[in-house]
Amino acid sequence: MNIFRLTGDLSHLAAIIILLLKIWKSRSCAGISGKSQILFAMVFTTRYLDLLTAYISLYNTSMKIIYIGCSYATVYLIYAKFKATYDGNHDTFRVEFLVVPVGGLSFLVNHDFSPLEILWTFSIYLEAVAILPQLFMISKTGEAETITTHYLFFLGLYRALYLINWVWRFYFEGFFDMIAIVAGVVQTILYCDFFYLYVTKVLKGKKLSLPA
Amino acid sequence: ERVSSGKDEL
Repeated sequence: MNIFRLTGDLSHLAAIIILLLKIWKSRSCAGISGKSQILFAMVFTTRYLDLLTAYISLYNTSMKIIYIGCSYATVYLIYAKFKATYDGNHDTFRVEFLVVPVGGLSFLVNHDFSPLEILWTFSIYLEAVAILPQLFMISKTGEAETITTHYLFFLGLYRALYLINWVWRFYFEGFFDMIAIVAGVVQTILYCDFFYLYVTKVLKGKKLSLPA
Repeated sequence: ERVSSGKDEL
């Protein structure tokens, strides 16, 4: 465990908690893509099935349980408790265009053709693109609440920090996982445009709004 | 090679 990995995990945790608290405190999920949140719930579910088969550490197990728990809680808030505030009209990304190709790819390109490994690979590929419905929604409405941008920033930062972690692990441990690295690079690239807007607008106290 | 159960990263 290096500092980049740890801060990456904490950044991921911060993102998840920020989103959950935003919805809970405002009693509203306006501007949040329920589809992205369902995809993230799928990501955590398919990746952390090894909770049932392998024990790594107390840290590992607790974080996995927290991520899964918060993810399902978020989906519950959006689609049940605060359903009336869910902006479904703007959440129109066709998720089958992500899930089907990602499912196919995880069967074709994986480390081992076994159920658990294919599901893990699926989760890695799906996570790389799971934010697209949310970004699509923002591009459609042309704006995002500031708290939503903080969520996106920490979510993007997490994978960027993992990239540095993988460079570190390659040099100091000789460890590398090509699937995770390539997907992680793709995932981070998808946030670049957003990072630019976050730094040039949100951090200067302006609301994130896109030109019409 | 790092396969199947026991991924240490989240």
